[in-house]
Parts: sequence; structure tokens; C-alpha cells
Amino acid sequence: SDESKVHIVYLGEKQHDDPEFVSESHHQMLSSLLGSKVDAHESMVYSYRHGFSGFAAKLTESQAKKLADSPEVVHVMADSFYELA
Amino acid sequence: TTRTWDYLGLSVANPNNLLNDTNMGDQVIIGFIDTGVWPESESFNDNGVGPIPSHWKGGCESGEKFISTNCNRKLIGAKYFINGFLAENEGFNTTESRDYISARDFIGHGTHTASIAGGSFVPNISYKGLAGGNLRGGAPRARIAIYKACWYVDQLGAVACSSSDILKAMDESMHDGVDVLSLSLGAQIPLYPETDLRDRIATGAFHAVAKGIIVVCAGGNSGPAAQTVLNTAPWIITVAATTLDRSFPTPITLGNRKVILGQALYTGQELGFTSLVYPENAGFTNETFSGVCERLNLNPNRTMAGKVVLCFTTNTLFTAVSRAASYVKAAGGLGVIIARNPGYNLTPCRDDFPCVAIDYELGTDVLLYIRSTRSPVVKIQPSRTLVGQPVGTKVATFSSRGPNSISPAILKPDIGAPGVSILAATSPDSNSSVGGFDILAGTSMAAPVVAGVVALLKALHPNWSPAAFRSAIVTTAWRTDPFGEQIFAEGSSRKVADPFDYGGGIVNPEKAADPGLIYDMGPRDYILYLCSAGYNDSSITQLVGNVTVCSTPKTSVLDVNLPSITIPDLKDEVTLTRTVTNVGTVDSVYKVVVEPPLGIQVVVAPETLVFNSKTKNVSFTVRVSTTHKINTGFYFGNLIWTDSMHNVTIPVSVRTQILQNYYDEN
Repeated sequence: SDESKVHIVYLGEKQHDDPEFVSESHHQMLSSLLGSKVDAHESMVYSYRHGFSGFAAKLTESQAKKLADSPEVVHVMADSFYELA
Repeated sequence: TTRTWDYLGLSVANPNNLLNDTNMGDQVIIGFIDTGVWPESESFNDNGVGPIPSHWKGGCESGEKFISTNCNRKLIGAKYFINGFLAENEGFNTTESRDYISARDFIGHGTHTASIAGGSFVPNISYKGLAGGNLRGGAPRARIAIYKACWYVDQLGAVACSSSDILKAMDESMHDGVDVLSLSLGAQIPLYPETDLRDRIATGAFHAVAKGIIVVCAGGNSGPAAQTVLNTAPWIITVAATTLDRSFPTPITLGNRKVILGQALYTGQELGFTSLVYPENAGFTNETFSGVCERLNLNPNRTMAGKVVLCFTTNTLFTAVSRAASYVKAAGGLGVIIARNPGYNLTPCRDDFPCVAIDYELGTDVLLYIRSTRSPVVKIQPSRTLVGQPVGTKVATFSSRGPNSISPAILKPDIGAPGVSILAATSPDSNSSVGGFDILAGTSMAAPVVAGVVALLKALHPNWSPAAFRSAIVTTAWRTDPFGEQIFAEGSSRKVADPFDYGGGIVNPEKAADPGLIYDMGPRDYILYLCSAGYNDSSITQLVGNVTVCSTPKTSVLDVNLPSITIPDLKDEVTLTRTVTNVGTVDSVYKVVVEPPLGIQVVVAPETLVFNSKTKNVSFTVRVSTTHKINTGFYFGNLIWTDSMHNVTIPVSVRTQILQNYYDEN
């Protein structure tokens, strides 16, 4: 559907040690997909840049599918919830 | 924790134990991804705590009713992650929410888990007189870093943790420099593969473990059904919940003077002899009656008003108790006796309303008494705290069980630890808080016990790998209670506990400090596991960040160097390999002792392992064959390496499957 939901875009082990650089690459990837830096900024929820590489962003299903087809993307999944044990 | 650490042999009174050898875990940082923290709790006082560890790069984030000065040398980190939750719940009103939009804990769960693992000393604490003693964490001088990723939702009356927030918390914790991560969270089965991002905790944990951070997770509360254990990746330490040698007997005296000891956390006044009723239709009316706890609301109020009500339920959850109590209370009743299978979740009833649990046998005794007399009466006295003999240790009913549903050859849970009726710090906002402390049960409470022990071990062995810690606690675990009695696993029916209930057994901190040998693993071993489990090269490559090509033919998952052997589908014979590393005396000789599972032959070669200054690691093979002619269930045994000082024990679990991939319901 056209509704935007939070998706986690997992890119695996980070390819660069500088977290700012990693984060910038995430914004670039999202900008390329959404067509503008402003949209990317609004869509971005988190940039995972210390322990591994990836980001969480509000995406439509078709946008998520497009990203999932990118060679550098390991997996794109809709957000889900855990509970206390 | 007023009993936990003494039960586990970590008494402060003993000057020569792990607690003192490690300066109580000073300089070790435990991170918690949970519901936040109540920073003013006495459990987080920094009396006697040294300077903040130099490897700490984190900080304290300000937010609603939380400022950076809420942190101290004990509570050194506090951050919160809500963006994912808010993006998915646009209707969530942060202004009206009772939860704090900060690292401050509303529900109390995070405060509880943090105080269990690393809380400071708080003397003379009890829950309204029950479970009294000194409260402290397993590593009382360890430092605590809180990552709040779980939020209380008023409309649901429940807590939700968005995986995008959890992953961000894990990402930050890796940056900040935590040494141990404790997660008391779970998802629902079916489980997702470890390389599948849908198992976010496994994915985040993989990267944490690769950086040397030990990740400890709750195994889940879906027991006693088999194959329900969660957080099963082989790089995670997965924890089951057991009881302590402590209970809360609550005397129920029937009108015939028979005294039954039920279990409750009843701290109100003694309820003198009062009418006792079991709601049932004696056949004189068309009205509906029910003695089922969940249906007590169907009874006319006059049936229960002014009386103590006996009911029966098959539900072991606390909701059965709380619901029955609320129905009886609403009808004007004065107490409820619930006959059920043990649930080990004695959260107290509200307002000191007496609600006492007994089993079906004793429940039937009460029912027979009711039916045998015209005016049955009962007296209920307040609960007492019973510690030590004759209270036996059990794996809790609710504790999720193996086998591992995604990789049956990877034994899960790894280890058991006390997680029943644990008194620890909480948020004063919690409904059941008494002076900032509460009694809770769950694998949520067991996981931080292991995290606390691991923090002590980390202080002693700062260079060990995460797998080495897992090996140390599994191979040295207790298989009996402190009195040498067997540990039982509660379920239907109660049985002697096996590795699918509690992995290697109950964590034994002192022994784990000096395990003799360890079954070590590193990133290469985890890749071997991923290859053997059938994950493709590209997904493994991206997970680990290096080009990975699995060997052909693929190595067997049975060769993953775990401190356990689990063969779920033995047909004829298999041979597997393990490697042990000597972490004890340099010149050591170990001999093998095999306790084979029933009908299973286990041959180890070589039978003697010789270590010296040049030989630190030695591999051995294990040939396993079956004499069974049918598809069996799992049988259990042990493989032990002993040098007379150490008994390095791993559980061996074997299921014969003559007909493979076969589900038998006959």
C-alpha cells in the first residue's frame, strides 16, 4: 500500500569506521530512493552506525521493495514489536 | 535478590569468594535494554564505587524528569529510544502518557532487572515482611548503563518494544563501551533465522559478540511446552528460570481442623473462620454456577458474598489468579483459593486480598470437605517465608523449553538461574511497588542473574571471548540443588529437569570462575555455524562484513564448538568434533568420562587430553551410534573431562530418528 511504515534496512557489518560517514551514506541511499534530501531527512528514523550498518526509515511497501533489491542491502523488514519476558 | 546470591554461593560474608576476588565487578559495565531506570532507587547508590571506567564513552541523556545529574558512578549511562515506537504509533500521546519520555522507568521492569544484575547493597529489605534480607546485585560494584527501548502503552496496559528502537539501543551500547548486554525481551514463535533481520536481537547480538560484548537474553515465558525457547542464536547466552529454595507457605485451616499449606504473598490480617464455598449447582435451581476460576463472574453474587471461594483452573498464568480474585471481590467475597498446576508467578493480589494457590490434589481435599459438611468454614493466615529445606529447586512452569525450534542441534536454553519470586528494586509508579521494591517472576529476572555472574567473571577474565564465558557457566553448572537433591522441572507432569529445561543446569558462579577447560568460539565458528545451518554465502557475507564462501561439502552443524552435544536426528552413527582450550594449570591431563544417553553408544577419542606450555588447544572426536529401532524421544547423558580438580561437563542429548522429518501423533 501507499502507507508509510517504519522499515529496517540492514546493511550488515559497517564498511567504514567513521560513524558520520556511515550515517551520511545512509542518508544518501535514502535520498536517492526518495528523490530529495528533505524527504530523506523526514523519513529517516535512525541510522545504525556504530556496531553495524543500517537504518530505520518510514517507507511505503514499494519503496522498501526497491531498497531490498539494492545489492548492498542485506534485508529490509517492517518494524515489529517485542515484549517483556 | 534477598536470597538469590546466597543461594548461588556468593555470600558477602565469605572473604574468599568470586565476589571479593573481582572487587564485586568493579570496572565492568552492564547494559540493559529495557523499560528504563528509577535512578533514585537505593539500588543505584554509588557508595564505595570507584571512578567511572575509562573505556566508557556513553552518557546520560536528559528527558522528562530525568537530568544528567541523575546518573552517578554507579548508574553511568541512561539513554532512551522512542523514534521507532512513535513512528509506528502516531496516536501515542507523549504528553498524556503515564510513561516518562526519558530513561526514567514507569513500569519498573528495567529497574528490577538492573538491580538484580548490578544493584548496590541495600540492607534489610522485604516485601511487607516477606522475603526479607539484604538486597544487592550479583556484581554490586559493576556499572549500569540503561537503554530504554520499551514503552508503557496506557490503552493496552502493556509494554511494547519496537525492534527499530532495540536495534538503535544495541548500536549505541556498542559505541558506549558496555561489556555485558542483558536483554529481558522476547518475540513470539515461530522464530526467524539468525541471518534474517526479522530476528533483530540475534542480528544486533551478532555484532556485539563480534566486538567481545557478552549478550545475555531471557529464554521466554512460554513453558512448559517444548520448542518454545526464544533468543536461540548460538552467540547469545539464553537463560531459563528456576525457583530458589524459598517459598511462601500460607496456612489454610479447614473447619475439620485440617491444615493445608498453600502458596501466596498474602500479607493482610488473618481471616478467621469464614464460610467456604465451591460454586456448583446442587440441582435445585436453573441458575448458572461455575467453580472454574475464569468463570466465577457467572455466579450470582450471593453465592460468593461474605465467603471464601474455592475454584479450579487449568491456567497457570497469574491472570487466572488476579481474575478470580477480582470476581470474588466484586461479589463481596472475602478470599479465594485457587486449585491449579504450579505457575510460579505469585504476584500478590491487590489490597491484601487473600488469594492462595494449591494443587489439584489439595484442591480436591478442600472440595471433598465442602461437600461433606453443611456449613464449611476456612481460616486463612498470612503467608510466611520459608527458606532452605525442605523447599526444593524447580525449573519454573513458565520457563520456555527446548529443543531449539530453528536449529535443534544448538542446545537452548544454555543455563538456568533463579527467576521466581525475586525481590528487587522497581519504579515507585508500579502498581505493586512497596517502598520502591517488588517481587516479580519471569525469565526476565533470570537473565540478569546470569548477566551479573558474567560481569564478575569478566572482571576476573577480561580477555575471554563471549563464548568462553558461556562455556564456563555451562560446563560447571549445578545439576542438583544446594542440598544435593535433583532439580525438577515443573510441567505436566513434574519430572527431573533435563537440558531442554535448563541447559547445563543452574549457574554456579564459583565453579565458573575456574572451569579448567573451555569450548571456545569466535567469529569463524559462528560463520561455520551459519554455513552448516544452510544460510547462503551472500547473506553471511553481508552479516559479517567479509566475503564468505562456505566450504563444500558444508561442515556439519554438529561440529559447532558448543559446550553441549545435541543430535536431533540420529539414524545410524555420526562422528563429531570438539576442541577444548586449557584455561587452568598449564600442565594438565584430563581423562574422559562418558555417561551415555539410554540406548546410545558414545565413543570419545582420544580418551586422554594432555596440555602443556605448547599445547593449549586439543581436539577430540565423539562417535555416537544408536541401538534403538524406533523413532524415540530425546535421551540425555553427559560427557565429562576430569583432571580430578575440574569436572568439565557438557550435556549430551540424542534423539533417534529412523524415519526422518516425521511427526508422530499416534
